[in-house]
Amino acid sequence: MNAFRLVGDLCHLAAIVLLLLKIWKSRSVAGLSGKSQILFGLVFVTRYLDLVTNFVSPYNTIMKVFFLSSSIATVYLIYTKFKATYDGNHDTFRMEFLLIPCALLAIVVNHEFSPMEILWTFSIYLEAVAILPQLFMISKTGEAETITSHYLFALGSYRGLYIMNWLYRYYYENNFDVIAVVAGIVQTVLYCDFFYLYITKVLQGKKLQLPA
Amino acid sequence: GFNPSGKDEL
Repeated sequence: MNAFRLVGDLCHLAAIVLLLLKIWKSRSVAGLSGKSQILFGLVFVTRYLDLVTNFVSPYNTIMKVFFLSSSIATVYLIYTKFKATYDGNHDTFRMEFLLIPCALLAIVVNHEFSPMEILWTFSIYLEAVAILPQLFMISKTGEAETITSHYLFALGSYRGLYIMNWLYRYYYENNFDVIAVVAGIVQTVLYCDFFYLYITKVLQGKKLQLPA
Repeated sequence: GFNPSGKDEL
């Protein structure tokens, strides 16, 4: 474990907590893409299948359980409890345009052609693009609530910090996973446009509004 | 700990 990865995990945790707080305090899922949350749930389910077979550390197990349960809870809140506030008309990104290419790529490009490894690879590829429905929805509505933009900033930062973690592990632990690194770079790059808006607007106290 | 795949990241 290194500081980059620890802070990255804490940013990821903060993002998920921020999202739950936003939903619970505002009693609304307005502006949230249920499709992105379904994709994140799928990322965790396919990545953490080894929850009971692979024991790494208490920290690893606890975080996996929290990520799994919180992502499933978020999907539940969006599609059942606060369904009335879900803005389905703007959450129209076609998930199959992400699921099918990620599944095909995971079958073709992986470290080992075994069910667990292909599912892990699928979860890595899917996580890289899972935010697209949410970013697409914001581009359609033209704005995002401030707390939603904090959520996105924390979520985007987590994988950016993981890139630094991979650099560190490459140089100091001789540990390198090209699939995770390439997907992680793609994932972080997808947030760049949002990072620019967040830093130039939200941090200046303005609401996140996309140029019309 | 028991970790055959060597995957130790979240």
